[in-house]
Amino acid sequence: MLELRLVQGSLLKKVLDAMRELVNDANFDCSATGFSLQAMDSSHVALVALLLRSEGFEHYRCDRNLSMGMNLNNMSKMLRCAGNDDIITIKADDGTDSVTFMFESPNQDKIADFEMKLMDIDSEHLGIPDAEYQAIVRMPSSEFARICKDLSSIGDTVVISVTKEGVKFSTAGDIGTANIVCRQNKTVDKPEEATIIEMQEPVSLTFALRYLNSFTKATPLSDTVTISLSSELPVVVEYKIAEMGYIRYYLAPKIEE
Amino acid sequence: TPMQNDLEEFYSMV
Repeated sequence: MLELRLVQGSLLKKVLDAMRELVNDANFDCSATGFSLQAMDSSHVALVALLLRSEGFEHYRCDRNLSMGMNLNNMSKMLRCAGNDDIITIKADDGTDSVTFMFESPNQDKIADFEMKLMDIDSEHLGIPDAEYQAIVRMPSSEFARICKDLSSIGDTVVISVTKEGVKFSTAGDIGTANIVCRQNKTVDKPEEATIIEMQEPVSLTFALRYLNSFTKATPLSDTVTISLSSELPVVVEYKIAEMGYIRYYLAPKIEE
Repeated sequence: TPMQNDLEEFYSMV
């Protein structure tokens, strides 16, 4: 028996929007720890990892570990039927091949349930060891989204370089080149507007902009984004989900032939 | 253009 009640139901809609461009089908894993997912994109270049901790739910009942295979587009179709202020409850019985999403309006005058068929998905879990990163950049998530969008109109790849001076995003394409430098800026009115660079040593890596743009679909989930870089390691782009957990994206770097 | 790495070059399947 599984029953997860999330008062802030719109959060689940945002989580789906943050993943479905990258992943079609995925297994959601429920355990005492929380509601989680790890899935790779079809080209095995990028990976998304989600954790919504059990403490973040108003009610969290998970009698035994359960893995539920869902098509994210179908799940999104169902969640779009929930109002933005609705409370969402996810329910599943042991051994059944479906999951129920229950939507309650805030004043309890409308209650809807949508049952979705589950699917069998061969899950490929990757073991991601903890790593020391050479540079960690924290910046406003809207700024990062803007940079990725702007640069993708010029080129296909971005070189992200971190030095003492700041973080530089560079691209080149048929029509020309572009460089955007964000300097460390801690003296802002609101902490979420700060750009903070923790650098052990300078690092410069090349990534496909198409994937970074997909990651920025998580922007509505968090005011800030953390980008962790090390040479010869995939970049980790993390959006913290307030009081609940995170959505992390891993993207393998490009290498010169 | 640079070659695209695969994630499995870095992380192993578990």
